[in-house]
Amino acid sequence: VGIVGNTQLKTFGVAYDIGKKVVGFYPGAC
Amino acid sequence: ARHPPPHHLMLSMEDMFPAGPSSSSSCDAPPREHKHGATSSTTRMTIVHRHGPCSPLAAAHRKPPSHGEILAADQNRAESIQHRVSTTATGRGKPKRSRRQQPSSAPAPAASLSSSTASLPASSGRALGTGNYVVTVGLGTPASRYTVVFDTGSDTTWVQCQPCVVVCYEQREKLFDPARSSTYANVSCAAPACSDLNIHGCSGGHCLYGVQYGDGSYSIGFFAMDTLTLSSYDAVKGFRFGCGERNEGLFGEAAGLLGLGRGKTSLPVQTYDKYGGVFAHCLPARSTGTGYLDFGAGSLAAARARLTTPMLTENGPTFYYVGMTGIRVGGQLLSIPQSVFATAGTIVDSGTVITRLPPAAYSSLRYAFAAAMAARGYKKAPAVSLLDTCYDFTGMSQVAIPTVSLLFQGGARLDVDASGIMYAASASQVCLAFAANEDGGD
Repeated sequence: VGIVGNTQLKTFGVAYDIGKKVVGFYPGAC
Repeated sequence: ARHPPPHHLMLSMEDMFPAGPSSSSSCDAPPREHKHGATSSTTRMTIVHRHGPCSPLAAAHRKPPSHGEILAADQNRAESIQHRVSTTATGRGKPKRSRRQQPSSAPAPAASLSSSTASLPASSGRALGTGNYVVTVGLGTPASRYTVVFDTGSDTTWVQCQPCVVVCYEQREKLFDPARSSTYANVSCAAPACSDLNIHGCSGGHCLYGVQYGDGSYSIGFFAMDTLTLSSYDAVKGFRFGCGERNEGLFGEAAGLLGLGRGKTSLPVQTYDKYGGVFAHCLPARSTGTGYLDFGAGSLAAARARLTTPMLTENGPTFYYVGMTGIRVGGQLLSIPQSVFATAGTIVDSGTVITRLPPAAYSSLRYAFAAAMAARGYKKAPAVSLLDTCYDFTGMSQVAIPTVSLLFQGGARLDVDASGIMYAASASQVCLAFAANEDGGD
């Protein structure tokens, strides 16, 4: 399995919605 | 240098080095709790780098881990995930049910917890790779604070507990003591919640949990309920977690682990009625910075404004699978067949440091990245552990690197920040922060 690790996620907001089954990425969140 | 060429990012060397484990920099902003956004249904926790100056655990590290140790631990973590995924897919690694499910005639807890190793593999002594980010939670009444690893790759939250019947590793904070909490209760064996555990047992009517990782690290103890405090204004009553009485593995000096996966015992699933199964995190670019972990509807608002990608749930109940479709380097879409990504799938894991790609995808990324760097005349440097595309930036204050974007189903795009494209071991060894899986089917 490919793995998107935490280094590449830096500064991005990563949102998880288990009910709606979506993952979102938004830049410049922190 | 202030104006990078199109599809390039400027990487500040000064910014890179506070991210290293040998940093002695001070914390940019002390961790704090605060409400944010328009909705009061969102609660926020602060995320800090485990080895950075903002971490409550930082003072305990007399000798911070080397880059080699961090990357070796990360390889263990990735292998552990590969193991769990592959064994789940074949059925070989389906969660074991404890043979110890006898009721009141069960042996005393100490004996149960000791004998439970019979169903666990011998510890290899290799690290789970506890992830590089931690959050602080409160547990019990009155609440005591515990710094725990924040992990979207597993479900069950646990902390090391008094009286630590069998064994505990060294941790920075005091062990959680159930006897000092007025709201603590063990989960009974008959409770449906006990059956939610992948590995469970019973002792004297009390539900026992086991959390076993692919590398041999584990935690075993009583499955319990108590109040979990996420922030000064928000608490979860009756939160079910593991009170660990036998814990082995290299979990650093964290008090335990916060499970954020999709399984029944995870925090987002247990708090589904309160937060709607929605949470978000942001990891800081530097180890001196702070990020956040939000729960609640407000945390998704920003993502909804952008494109989202489907969470692919058919592959198993725990991991956050997404569909990766492509990679852009310097604005150019690489020629990688869709089947390369589809063969094994992709997960998002907060506990893995370096992104792992199928070999064919990594090869294409490395080739394009190296070509762009060569065109700008940057000098190559020896590999660092699993990172094989490295550069010597000695004497440079800023470096122009090509942009890297990861593309996902539905049009979502991760334009990787400059701090996420390169991993700096030293000025003379700054490496492309991606690695290849061993096999295209991994």
